Order: sequence, then structure tokens, then C-alpha cells
Amino acid sequence: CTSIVGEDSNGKMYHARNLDFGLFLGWDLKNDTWIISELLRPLIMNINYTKGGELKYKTVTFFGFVGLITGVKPNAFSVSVNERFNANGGYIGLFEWFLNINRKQAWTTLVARDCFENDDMDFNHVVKTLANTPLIAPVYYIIAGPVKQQGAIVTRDRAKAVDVWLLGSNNTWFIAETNYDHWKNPLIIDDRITPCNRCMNKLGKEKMSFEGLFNVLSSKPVLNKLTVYSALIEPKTGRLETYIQYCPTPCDPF
Amino acid sequence: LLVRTEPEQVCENGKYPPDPSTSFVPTYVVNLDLPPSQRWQELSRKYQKPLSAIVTYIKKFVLEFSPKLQKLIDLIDNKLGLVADSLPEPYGEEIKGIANATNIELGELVLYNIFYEVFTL
Repeated sequence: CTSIVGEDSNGKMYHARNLDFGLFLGWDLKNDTWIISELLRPLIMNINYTKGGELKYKTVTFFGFVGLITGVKPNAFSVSVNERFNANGGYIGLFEWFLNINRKQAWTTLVARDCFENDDMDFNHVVKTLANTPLIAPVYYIIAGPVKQQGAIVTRDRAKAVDVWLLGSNNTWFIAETNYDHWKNPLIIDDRITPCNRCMNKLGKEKMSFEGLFNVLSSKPVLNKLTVYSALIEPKTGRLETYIQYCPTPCDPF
Repeated sequence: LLVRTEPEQVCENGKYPPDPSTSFVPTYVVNLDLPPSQRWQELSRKYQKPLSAIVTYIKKFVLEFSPKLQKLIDLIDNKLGLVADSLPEPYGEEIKGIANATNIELGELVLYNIFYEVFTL
């Protein structure tokens, strides 16, 4: 996955993401595709959750999946979830849950949806909640708000946040996350963050827009064989655009 | 597969908006005023086949690793469904509602919903 939050030269906030999924779950030799990624594409949908006839929040999901991996609450906040691989992985939390040893920990995508269900949440509350709630698995939460400089990437261990990276620190106008801790180098065979940062810097604050972000998300290897959709979000208005993505050969497998 | 094909790394231009014939994503409304078990019923009828296809593929993939893993699938079908009762509300009930409407084993649907956590295995 790749998630980006940033602002344009007028301070307007944007949030964008590529959802990559299906690694090592079967390769279709005939079509040069990951089988799971192909099976997921027909299940992609935008959901507008309503209450009392009014829109409460929007998500992008796969049918049958009730947690939240991409969502926006208009004029409040947006969240995207990226996978994080860690030695203290989700299997420990899963066993603790299944054996009823510890159920005072949250499912990574359900606690994200909880934030949207709760009427009292704003950007700062969401950052605090997603930074501090004990989790079953490590994860990255990428959060944006409707106001200038409201952007954060929360790097989570199961117990708590190991890092909260805020937009604006070191004069950043965007921050981006793939599937590696931002203070470490990615695997040399899976470096999507360097091209992402390069394309964002080339785009520049002045040209930050849905169009610019979609071009970055469509640049290889940010776009790769695992990418099933790109989502573009404007937290202030709640504008959400989702596009199914394909990466025709030649294209990196991940 | 592990060797990169080294495509030219360029920053794309002119990709937006993409061709709607290949990139279109539908939008649906889910009414939170409905009981959780009923919220996804209409969509369940429409999406039963593609959802069933992915669940069937995962089982096939597991069995291709080793036929002995049938025991794991039996465990998922018979026991994992119980986990739905332990999930926080309203999510457990939403998953049960989808399982009922699609006739997909509850355990398999629970697995699909906790796949993120399972995948870290």
C-alpha cells in the first residue's frame, strides 16, 4: 500500500492511497497477475453510511469486509490503513483473542471504523485514539483533517504508537507511507517510497490536486501488480473518488 | 517473481481521469438505522458470487499447499464462526447478516474480515 497526506499552496488538505493486496497468494502465469488481487477488484465499492437519512461517513471497501481501510468523514477527518510487518505480529494477538487470554485489544480495521461511528471525533481525537488503543496487530494509520497541516502517520506496535509523524514537521507539505517505518530504509527489492517522494516533490505543492495525486499513484512502482484501487480524498468536503487500478506488464510484482 | 523487471521509473502525467470502462467503482448506501444483521442484505444478493469466488479460492490455495490442511479448513468452518460473537458490536452482527444472506460459512467470512491480522502470520 501507499498512503499520502498533504496540502496544496492554499492549505487545502488531501489524502490519497493505493491499496495493494494479494502478495504470495498465488500468481496467474497466463495473465501475469496476482490471483487474489484479480478476485478482489470486482468486490471494490464505495459505501455511504447514512443515519436518519443523512450522510455520516464514506468508505472504500471490499464487499463482505466490514472494517475500515479507507474512509472519510466530511469536514472531520480521513483515515487509511497500511500493513506493517513486525516480529510481534498479529498472530500473538490472534491467539490471545481466540483463547480468551486478552480481549482488551482492538481489531485494527474495526477500531478505525469505530472512530467514524463516534460522533465526537475530530482529527486530534482520532490521532490520539489510533495511537493509544491496544491492537491485535501492528499497523500504520494515516490520518488527515480538514484544516491546514492536519496530517499524521501513526506507526503502531500492538501496545501503543512507536512514532507519530506529523505533517509540517521539518517544513514538510506532504508525508507518505508504504509498508516500512519511515525512519528506516525499505527493502531494496520493495522500495516504493523513494519514487513516491520523488514524484510528489516533482509535482510540488502548487500542483497538489486529485489529478496530481492520481498521477503519482499511477507511477511505477507505486503502482504495481498488487494495486487494486486508488482513492483520492478531500477531508474538508468529503469528496471521495475511487478508481480500480491495473498495472499491465511490464510492471513490478509488488 | 522476486526479481524486479526494472521498468523505467517515471512520474506519470495525464493519467487522470482514468478510463471509466475499466476503473469505475460503484457507490452504495448502507443505512445505519437498520439492525446490523440487515444492513448488507441487498448487496449480499448482488455480490454473492464474487465473494464466494474469493473464499473458494483461498480454500483451494490452502489445500494446494497440503491436503492435510483440510483439518484447518474444517476448524475454520466449525469453530471460527464462534469468533463473530466475540467481535465488538455492530460488526459481529453485520458479518453474521452477510453470511446468512450469501450462504457463505460464517467462519470463512470471519476469516475474510480478520485477514489483515491473519496475514501478519
